[in-house]
Amino acid sequence: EPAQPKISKFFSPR
Amino acid sequence: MFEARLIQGSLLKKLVDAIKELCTEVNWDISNSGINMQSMDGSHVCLVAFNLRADGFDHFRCDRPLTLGINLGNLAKILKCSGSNDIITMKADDNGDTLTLMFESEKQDRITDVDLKLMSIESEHLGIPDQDYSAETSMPSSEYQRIVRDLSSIGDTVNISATKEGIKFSAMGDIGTANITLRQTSSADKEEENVKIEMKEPVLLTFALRYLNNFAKATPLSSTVQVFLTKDLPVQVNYNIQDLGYVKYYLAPKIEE
Repeated sequence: EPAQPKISKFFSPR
Repeated sequence: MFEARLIQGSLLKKLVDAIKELCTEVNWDISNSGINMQSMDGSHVCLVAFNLRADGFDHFRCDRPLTLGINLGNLAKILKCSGSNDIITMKADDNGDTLTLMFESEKQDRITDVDLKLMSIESEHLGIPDQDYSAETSMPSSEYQRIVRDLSSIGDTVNISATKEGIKFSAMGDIGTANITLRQTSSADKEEENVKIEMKEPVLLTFALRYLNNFAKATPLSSTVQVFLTKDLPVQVNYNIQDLGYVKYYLAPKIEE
């Protein structure tokens, strides 16, 4: 089963 | 002072219904250009953003930028008191702790006003980079809703691939597998009933169906939906709200470890 990363892995805090 | 009057008040109700299950406590950023929200869901796996342009309202006034901390569940309860043809006006003072909502019936013979208590919410704002999409698909929102719903009865995750053949949604589960392929069409009576696929490079991504299903709650807001797929990046699912703005959902792809 593939892992579910969090969205912050792709979009950085502004 | 913030004041906004929306003739088609049902859009606000539909918008809140489209996001309230993913995001419970959110900040609405109000400025003279309109209302913006960005929020992650509770598990921080997806991001929801909406924009309602000031010029989409019948009347819009915002003297200085405001942040309204809103419990969307409570706002949804209040909006249930509005009729489907009601005109909705929202008001807030610059330093107030409530958002006043006023519902006027079409004939303006019935007026409801409700004060919603605002809250202080700490939220993290994420920067969404400009993405060069591998594939962009536009389809009827009812089609998207049906695909993610149908595949949810097969499995928990979906592989979405864009190839020359079209866009393919595949789910696998204990009971078996299912594939739904959409091809580009141009024969529908109405332009928005067509499926349009613009592919720059083939792409394959895996997503949790639970979230894609949740995004379909925005179906009543728009007759079409745009799905943007980019290699190794979150999928973007866009619903444009006619003459008013948009709601966008981003979901992180599942990744093989």
